[in-house]
Amino acid sequence: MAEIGKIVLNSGWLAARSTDIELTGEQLTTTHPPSGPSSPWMNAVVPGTVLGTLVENKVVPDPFYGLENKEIVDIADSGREHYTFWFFTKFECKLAVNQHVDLNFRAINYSAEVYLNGHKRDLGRGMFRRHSIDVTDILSPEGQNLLAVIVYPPDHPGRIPPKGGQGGDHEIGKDVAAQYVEGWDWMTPIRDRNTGIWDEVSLSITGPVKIIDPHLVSSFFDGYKRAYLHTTLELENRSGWVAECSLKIQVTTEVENSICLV
Amino acid sequence: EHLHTQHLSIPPGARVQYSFPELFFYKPNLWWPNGMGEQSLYNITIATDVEGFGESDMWDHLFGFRKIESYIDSATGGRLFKVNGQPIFIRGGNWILSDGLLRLSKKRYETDIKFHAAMNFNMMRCWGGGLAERPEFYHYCDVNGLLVWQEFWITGDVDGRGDPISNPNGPLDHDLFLLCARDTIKLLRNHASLALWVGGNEQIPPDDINAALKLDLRLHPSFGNDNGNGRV
Repeated sequence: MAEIGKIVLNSGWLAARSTDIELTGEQLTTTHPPSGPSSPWMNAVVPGTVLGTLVENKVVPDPFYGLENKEIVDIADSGREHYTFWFFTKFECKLAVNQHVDLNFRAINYSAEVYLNGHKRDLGRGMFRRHSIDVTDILSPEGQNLLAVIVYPPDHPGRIPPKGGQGGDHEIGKDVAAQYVEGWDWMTPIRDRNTGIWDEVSLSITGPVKIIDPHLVSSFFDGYKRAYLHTTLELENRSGWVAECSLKIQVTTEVENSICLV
Repeated sequence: EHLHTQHLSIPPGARVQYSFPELFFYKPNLWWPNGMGEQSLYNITIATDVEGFGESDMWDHLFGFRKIESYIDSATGGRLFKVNGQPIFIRGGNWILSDGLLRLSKKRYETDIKFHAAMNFNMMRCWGGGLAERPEFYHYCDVNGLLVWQEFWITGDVDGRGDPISNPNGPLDHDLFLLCARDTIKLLRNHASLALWVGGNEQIPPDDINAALKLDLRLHPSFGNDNGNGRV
């Protein structure tokens, strides 16, 4: 059974260009999962970008060596579908009674659809936001789960003017995304505009009550002699009954290697 | 004093906000920027047990007791900083990201940030055209005493300047910008190194975004200046 806590999903990912895959997300995560890194699937870098995956698999050269960036097709010329990729992985997770699990994406650029065991969930737009999906009800009872994510590039990837320039044609600024990706005075244009699952993917397993976004603040009195720690958090009860909880806060400091003072 | 347990009843399906009674510390070890003292960090653990179930969730974070103030100096027009009441001479560097392909490994953050500390820097500015940096970045800034000046994603791409002319009113979806901003704040707000939020790169965001950010990031009234009880 799963232990309470976080499991990071940062290995075993595969990726493929969406135009090379004729299967649907439902099929990929039920009857027709990819068997391994054989064409058109390749080992994927997650977290990372589509371009990072292509570089890792030597499909394109590393853009940060010499003038090799020029060898990589820019999204303005290729179209957005060229850098629209499927990502796929499997994970084990078997819950005990009254346990719950969230699938967390700490950041995706720029939008995505998630399929888990044939069930679809949409993720909203925006490069700098976390997504958390309660997948308790769609986990496989056998424990082996199939996860596929199709990731779309920014809506406005823009075009790089012949002479380059600060932010290219500025189209990327229409989206909520990093703006250096059309090139800047210190940076070549990033050909996929950083499309991808670019930050941590994880599962968080909890019981009926989940802790959400604690906020810690200190205040000081008498010339820093007296200090107070103020802590606010949110709690979500996912059960169908009144949860009687004990909520505990503990502050420790490490005095010496692994010896802590409470 | 530094361990507190509270009983709560949470209705089914409810999401509630809760504040612990404040915890008292006498002369806590303060967190100082690089070159001014130790980067003392306390481990805060919050856990909840549910009757009839057991441990339900747990969260922990390294927390530094520090107070960071900044203001614009009327004589020079420059921004001055104080940490724990002490003025600090800022030796800063501009930071965009550690790799254009977002190969943002912990090891790379650790190495790069340690290198900045070894250069005797005490602040890094995360440029508005790049990333809201990741928790791993902030962790190593906490540990190495690098203050962080974090900008939101407003540059010349969204202010009507440039050739061709950029969109003059920021990103198209202001609500999405604010959703991302609020989520980013929640992700990073507990880091000791986080010193200053800035609307964008060398400019002010569109009026509605700027007003919303200022409102969301305003100091809570309880944390104002000395109100006669010795509060710093």
